[in-house]
Amino acid sequence: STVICVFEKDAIQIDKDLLQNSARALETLVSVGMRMGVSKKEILQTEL
Amino acid sequence: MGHGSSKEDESVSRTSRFRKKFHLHRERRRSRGNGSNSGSHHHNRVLNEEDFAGIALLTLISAEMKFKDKWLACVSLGEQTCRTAISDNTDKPIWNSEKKLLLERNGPHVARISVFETNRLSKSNLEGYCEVDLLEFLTKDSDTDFEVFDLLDPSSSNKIVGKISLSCSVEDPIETEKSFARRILSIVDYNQDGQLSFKEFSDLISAFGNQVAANKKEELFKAADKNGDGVVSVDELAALLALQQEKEPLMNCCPVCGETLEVADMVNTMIHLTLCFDEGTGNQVMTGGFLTDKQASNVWMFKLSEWGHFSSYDVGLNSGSRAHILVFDRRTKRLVEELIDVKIVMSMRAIYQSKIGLGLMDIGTKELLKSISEKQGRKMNSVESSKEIPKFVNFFKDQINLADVKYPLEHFKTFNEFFIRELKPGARPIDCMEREEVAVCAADSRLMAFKSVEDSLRFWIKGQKFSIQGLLGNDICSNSFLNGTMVIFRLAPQDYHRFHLPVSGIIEQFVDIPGCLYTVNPIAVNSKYCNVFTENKRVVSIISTAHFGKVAFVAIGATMVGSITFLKNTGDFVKKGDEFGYFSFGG
Repeated sequence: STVICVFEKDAIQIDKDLLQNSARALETLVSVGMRMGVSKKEILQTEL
Repeated sequence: MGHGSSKEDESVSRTSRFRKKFHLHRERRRSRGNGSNSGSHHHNRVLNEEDFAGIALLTLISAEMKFKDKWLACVSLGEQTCRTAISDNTDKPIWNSEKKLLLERNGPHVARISVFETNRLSKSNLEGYCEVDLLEFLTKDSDTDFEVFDLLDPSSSNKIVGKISLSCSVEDPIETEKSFARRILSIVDYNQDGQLSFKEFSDLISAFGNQVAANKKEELFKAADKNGDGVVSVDELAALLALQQEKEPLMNCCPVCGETLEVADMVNTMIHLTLCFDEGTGNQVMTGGFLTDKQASNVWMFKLSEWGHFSSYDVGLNSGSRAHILVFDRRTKRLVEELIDVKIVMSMRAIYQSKIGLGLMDIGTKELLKSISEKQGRKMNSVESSKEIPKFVNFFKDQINLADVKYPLEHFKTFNEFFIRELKPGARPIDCMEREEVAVCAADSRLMAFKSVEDSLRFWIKGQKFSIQGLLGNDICSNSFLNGTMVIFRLAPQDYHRFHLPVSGIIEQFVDIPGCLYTVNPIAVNSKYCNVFTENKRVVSIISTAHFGKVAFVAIGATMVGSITFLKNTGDFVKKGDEFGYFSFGG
């Protein structure tokens, strides 16, 4: 079974390690509740 | 970098390769003048050894066996293996199955033909075989179109168990070129008039992955339109492709399978595309894509997923040879191996990573997968199934932490109850619980994340029909999700099978999408022939959030584990980390 989450464009910044592994076609073993990413809106507000 | 001269060299070598491979073609073309129609589709059987390159059409016509059964025949040539359909119950099976095979100058030329007696749900038995030297066959002068070969007993080569009739001819290269042009023309010939307007021609150039500028397309179109009638005919297109591909290749990728084409080799490009266009069109009566004839003759139905050997975990994975999938463990920051029986890997590859998927899936496999899953669901809901729990725990002893499980094993009355086991509170700490702008993982799983759909297609999902719209279905207006970020959580058999909410918000809607129950194993996801995410049974929920806008949460069922249950309802306010639902055995 599989779960897929789709976020709207530019809504989330996925954690770098997850993106890096995926770009090497390497799955990352994770558990429920582990951090996945942060809202981009939040990042923009912090930067401002 | 000496670009100019190297290009010249490349051009010379390209030309010489072309000449070498198809020199007969050139000879014949010259003798016929401007490539006028031969009138014959297939070249005469008599060939020289050096002409042995191109596409051969092999037809398995019929056989005479010594008893009645349902028969199938396989042909193996080098790495190509294909099989006929299964005959009626008879001692004189008739297949009339054709297959185009790639013949290379120095490649394999001895075809092995095996005949199997078969029953749909039991293993097929090899009854007889013969080996045919296609080179000898094609170079022999013969008055008949077909030849009869003795079928030998596999256990004693002196014993003859039957006879098989077959024919083989090499497709006329001019005809190959013409039919190739005809086929590629048909891709974009929207009004089906057999000619290409400029718009159609322009789309064709784009379909080959060619990003030539608009003015260049016009230039090419004018060059192709020899008689200046404003449209490009089959002959004109064939001529353009043959000439242009040598100068500046137009065809960079196959519009059927997406594979990058070797731009330097027109012959191989043409052969690749011709074979690719034939698959799945009904032109090919034999089904190909197998690795061996034994595989091709097997009845695959029970090997379609990693769940296929579920009831034999105690003997299966431990004692068999294994393959593995590498996964990066985020917690320990180490690469770990996920073991999987090599037989299952092999069978999944043969099914999901070959074009047989296109054929086989159409002959009842979808229904069979559903029925197997439903049957398994009933079994796993029975009290007897609880006996499987200790075996399962023992098999995955390093990967299931019983200390996390809310109840002791004796609590579970059926295997399915154990399968959807709850965990103790706090067993899965939720990251930054107080900060809703931080999203968390939705399942104990193997995760893949991509910033865009394009990235997901580049690195992971190879199914040619994948799209966000296809994943979410037509009931959900997915404009806001197009080009969105995608995160895939793949659960393995041993995992905790409840899924949780990655974000906080309000559940707007649930949409059930019926579908198949293909495996979701990477082997299938990485196959260009299989579209598991857009064809499998799934439920799409939309969560409206303050920090992420709308989030689509798609729970996808798979072989055996096709039952999806939600614990929340439309309108519920949910917090990240909350239990959202679970997968269990069933259809």
